[in-house]
Amino acid sequence: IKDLPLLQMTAESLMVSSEKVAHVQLNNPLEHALLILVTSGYSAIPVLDTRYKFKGIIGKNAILNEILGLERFEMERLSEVTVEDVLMRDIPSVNKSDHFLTCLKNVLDHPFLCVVDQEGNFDGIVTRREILKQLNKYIHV
Amino acid sequence: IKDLPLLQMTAESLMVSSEKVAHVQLNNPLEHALLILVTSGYSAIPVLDTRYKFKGIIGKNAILNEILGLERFEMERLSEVTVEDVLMRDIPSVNKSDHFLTCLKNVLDHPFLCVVDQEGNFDGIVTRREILKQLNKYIHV
Ligand SMILES: Nc1ncnc2c1ncn2[C@@H]1O[C@@H]2COP(=O)(O)O[C@H]3[C@@H](O)[C@H](n4cnc5c(N)ncnc54)O[C@@H]3COP(=O)(O)O[C@H]2[C@H]1O
Ligand SMILES: Nc1ncnc2c1ncn2[C@@H]1O[C@@H]2COP(=O)(O)O[C@H]3[C@@H](O)[C@H](n4cnc5c(N)ncnc54)O[C@@H]3COP(=O)(O)O[C@H]2[C@H]1O
Repeated sequence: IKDLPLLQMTAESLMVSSEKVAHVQLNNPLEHALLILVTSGYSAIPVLDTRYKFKGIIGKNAILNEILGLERFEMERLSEVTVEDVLMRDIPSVNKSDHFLTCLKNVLDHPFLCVVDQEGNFDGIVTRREILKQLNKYIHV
Repeated sequence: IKDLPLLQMTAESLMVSSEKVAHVQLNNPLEHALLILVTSGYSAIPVLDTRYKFKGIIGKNAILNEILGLERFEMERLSEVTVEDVLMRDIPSVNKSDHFLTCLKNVLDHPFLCVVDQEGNFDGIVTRREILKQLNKYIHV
């Protein structure tokens, strides 16, 4: 592996910090989550609990799949089902101190990674865009 | 700019070929487009006309934004509005013969690029995932 300053970058220096990350809570109805997703424009965002611990992610696809009935999208179910029922839990997360290659490896299959500490506190997200920007910079040096 | 074999790769060698790309037609109702998007799992896909010429892209966000009324998502409008009414036309596209750096530059702000020829024929798409895979390979050599 090449010895590059790029590779020394940590998830902390790459991430969008938690206060800038749109998110929803476990107990929100899907209606609220879908509204946040549509107005923010994001396809998927992190889910936190009432103590701001990271729990997983939720996306438009999971919500729309949930309400897709045999004949139509059953919009009334949006107020009956909560984020917790549709939550995607098994998604990769990294630590603030993890390095660039760990982040790169994980965004190969995921548009973004969550940065979480040992206690489960949510620190931020590392996006494919940030990884690509850094690689683009490096390739032009 | 570094002199690398990676940089000689063309959009053609990077792309998912058109026959493997989910797409919809200009005249489809939004209901059909949303169903294709939800069942395929993709957030946005290309739009072609009846002669398979590339016209733009359509995504879940554009569709959901279109039917979001003051009080609720107005699902009945899905059968009244067509893809053409909600089409995103101003998206970057590249040629089969364009090189890696052109593709990289364009995926900095877009999850995928459309590969289109001079006559407007749709050849395929270049995804961020493919660009990241190639960069990951190169960085580990
Ligand atoms: N409001 C906006 N302004 C400018 N560009 C926008 C944008 N919304 C989306 N994009 C562009 O579209 C890409 C895909 O967004 P998506 O929402 O599917 O996928 C996003 C979304 O699921 C999540 N994400 C990014 N920023 C977020 C934030 N501030 N809060 C919550 N989730 C975020 O990370 C994924 C990858 O983001 P990434 O930046 O690599 O890639 C983004 C970015 O290049
Ligand atoms: N069925 C599936 N199997 C495995 N992984 C999946 C998947 N669906 C989504 N993903 C993963 O999620 C990423 C974002 O998908 P999204 O649908 O938002 O965004 C996608 C979608 O809008 C479009 N796309 C990719 N492949 C497509 C295809 N065969 N037909 C139409 N559109 C496609 O290009 C965007 C970027 O794709 P990319 O591969 O970089 O990134 C994909 C991929 O890493």
